[in-house]
Amino acid sequence: MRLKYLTLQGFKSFPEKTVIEFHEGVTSIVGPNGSGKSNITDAIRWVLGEQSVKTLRTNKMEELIFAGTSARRPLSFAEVTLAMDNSDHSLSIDYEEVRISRRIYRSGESEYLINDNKCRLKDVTELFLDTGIGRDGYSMIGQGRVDDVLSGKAELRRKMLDEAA
Amino acid sequence: MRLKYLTLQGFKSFPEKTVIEFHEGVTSIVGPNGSGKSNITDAIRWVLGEQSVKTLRTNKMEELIFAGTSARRPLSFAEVTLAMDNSDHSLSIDYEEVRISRRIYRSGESEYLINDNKCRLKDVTELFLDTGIGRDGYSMIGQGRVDDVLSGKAELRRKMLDEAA
Amino acid sequence: MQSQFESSFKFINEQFNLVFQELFGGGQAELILDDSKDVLNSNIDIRVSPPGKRLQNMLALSGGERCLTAIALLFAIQKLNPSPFCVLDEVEAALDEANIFRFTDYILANAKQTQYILVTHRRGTMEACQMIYGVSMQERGVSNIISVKLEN
Amino acid sequence: MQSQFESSFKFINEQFNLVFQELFGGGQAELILDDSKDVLNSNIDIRVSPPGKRLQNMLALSGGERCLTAIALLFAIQKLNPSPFCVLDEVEAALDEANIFRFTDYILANAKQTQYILVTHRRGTMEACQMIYGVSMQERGVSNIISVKLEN
Ligand SMILES: Nc1ncnc2c1ncn2[C@@H]1O[C@H](COP(=O)(O)OP(=O)(O)OP(=O)(O)O)[C@@H](O)[C@H]1O
Ligand SMILES: Nc1ncnc2c1ncn2[C@@H]1O[C@H](COP(=O)(O)OP(=O)(O)OP(=O)(O)O)[C@@H](O)[C@H]1O
Ligand SMILES: [Mg+2]
Ligand SMILES: [Mg+2]
Repeated sequence: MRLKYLTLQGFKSFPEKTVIEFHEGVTSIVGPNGSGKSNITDAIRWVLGEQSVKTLRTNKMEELIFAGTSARRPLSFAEVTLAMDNSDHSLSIDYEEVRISRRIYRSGESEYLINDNKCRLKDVTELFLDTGIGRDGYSMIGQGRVDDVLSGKAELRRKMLDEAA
Repeated sequence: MRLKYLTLQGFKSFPEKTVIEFHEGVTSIVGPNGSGKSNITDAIRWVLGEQSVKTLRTNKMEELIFAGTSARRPLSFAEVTLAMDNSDHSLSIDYEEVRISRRIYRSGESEYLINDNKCRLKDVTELFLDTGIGRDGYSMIGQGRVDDVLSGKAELRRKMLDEAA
Repeated sequence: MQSQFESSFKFINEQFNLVFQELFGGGQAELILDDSKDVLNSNIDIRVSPPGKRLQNMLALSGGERCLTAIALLFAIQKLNPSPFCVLDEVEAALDEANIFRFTDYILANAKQTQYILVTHRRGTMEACQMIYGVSMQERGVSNIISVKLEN
Repeated sequence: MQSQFESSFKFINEQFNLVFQELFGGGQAELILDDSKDVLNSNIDIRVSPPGKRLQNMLALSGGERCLTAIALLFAIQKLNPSPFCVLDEVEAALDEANIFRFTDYILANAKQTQYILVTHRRGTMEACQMIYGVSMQERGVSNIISVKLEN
């Protein structure tokens, strides 16, 4: 399984549809303070099913939607899609390309989709079971959180219990 | 009042007597990870009377004494001196140069000195009253602690109460 | 007591906005008391807006914006009762080059009244200093001061 | 349950020491259970010694040493159940140039099995990447992706 691309629209500081392609190897994201780098990592966490507003640096899920600027009006929904190459069939689903999408509306209602078909959060989480992807603390480290790896002893114990080596 | 020099001996990773002169303007301290930069700022906090072992990144005060390496034996005491130019008499003491020293022995006993005369911690703290120097959180910021300025609301309130503008 | 608190609060608040604009090159910053009837026990809220952005709660700020806001508040508080020296240990680690530049500009502009001692890894900060001490461990586990470079 | 825990613990412990030596260029690292009779509820202690230094409790480590130790433990845990991708947001901000170099060497050596996405301000990290995306806010408050540089 390999990441192919991420699309954001109306998510945080990305009002316009934005596509980020991922290639083999190492990709870096650079730019000035406040330009939107960590917002991209928030988008990846969110589309994979993140439920904690604190982790997403917001008060309410609806505040993830583009809030407008002095020159642009606020938008009414946010959508993020993460596309993966599944030609090695490591994800137990019958698609060559697997696209996970998540939407949120101003009403607070949130939708998940797998390859454009609506589904539940449970379907997304089950898809990634045993792949190492997903919301445990070890495949994504947020800004300023690397020290938590040393202090998170309970999480480390849980991880050791979950996995047979 | 102006800082003139700092001497360390047997303090943390400085077994040999080391002198750091301070000039007007801006001085920077640079060097690889683990080389001893933050130990220098710990020495300044300690000589000014710091009582918290946690702030000094140690378990016990005696552990501030050079603990030895594979090639050197541990030392039996640590001493730090901070010298200041008091020609403007902003410190209410009759010296042109004021030298504050602090020593600690393996026994845990700690001594303070002003211009080589033994004194109590209280004498040191009183010397700096109303000068802005000292152990309140705003003249020295430790590594990784700058965010505490935003979250330390109780300390900010206390500071506002202490000072008439 | 209350009037003393209020005058310190007002002073720091004004300075906070001034220093914030200097460090961010614009925008606004303010401290807000959530209970103006009982100021001594009231909570202090911080509201800032970086240039061109809407007023934010602190959560939505980026890592660098939050760091620069903390530095602005620190400098504002120092103005209330300036210390003759100030020691900062890698406070600017999260800043980009442009913000490092404004940070060192502020330090240089205030270096007549305050002696600054900055521990840093950032090139931009080193270049702004009059005096640079290099610390190294040529002998393992033993720190020594190796070089002194006096700028113009 | 207990034997499963023990085998994961042993695996991560071995990897932690290996990765630590790779990132620090020597030294030692280990995880210690303070109650080997009741492993499932025992506290996990971390003991490390950077090259040439005595075994330390974590408190005495420097900011950069602590950061690099955290990264070593993270990479060791990832070896237990490798994820196809790994997103790191400025984890290497506290490291000096030499440690950045060893950090990126490790990443490049593992880039065949794992796709790494690194948000960074550090020049050394940027230079090691195959693909660089620049994010900017030419229009205030609006992010856009401006450049893609495909390395050799
Ligand atoms: N819902 C939203 N609508 C519009 N803008 C938003 C929204 N949520 C967050 N932002 C903006 O995103 C910016 C923060 O972006 P981000 O945290 O990604 O910066 P960054 O590039 O990681 O910067 P740094 O290098 O300082 O960490 C904030 O300044 C905020 O204005
Ligand atoms: N009592 C002691 N005796 C000997 N060495 C000590 C003692 N206390 C601390 N040290 C050493 O000091 C080192 C840490 O130094 P310090 O925190 O000043 O590094 P630094 O230069 O600030 O690095 P960084 O850039 O990573 O923040 C530790 O590696 C530790 O070995
Ligand atoms: Mg960020
Ligand atoms: Mg340090």
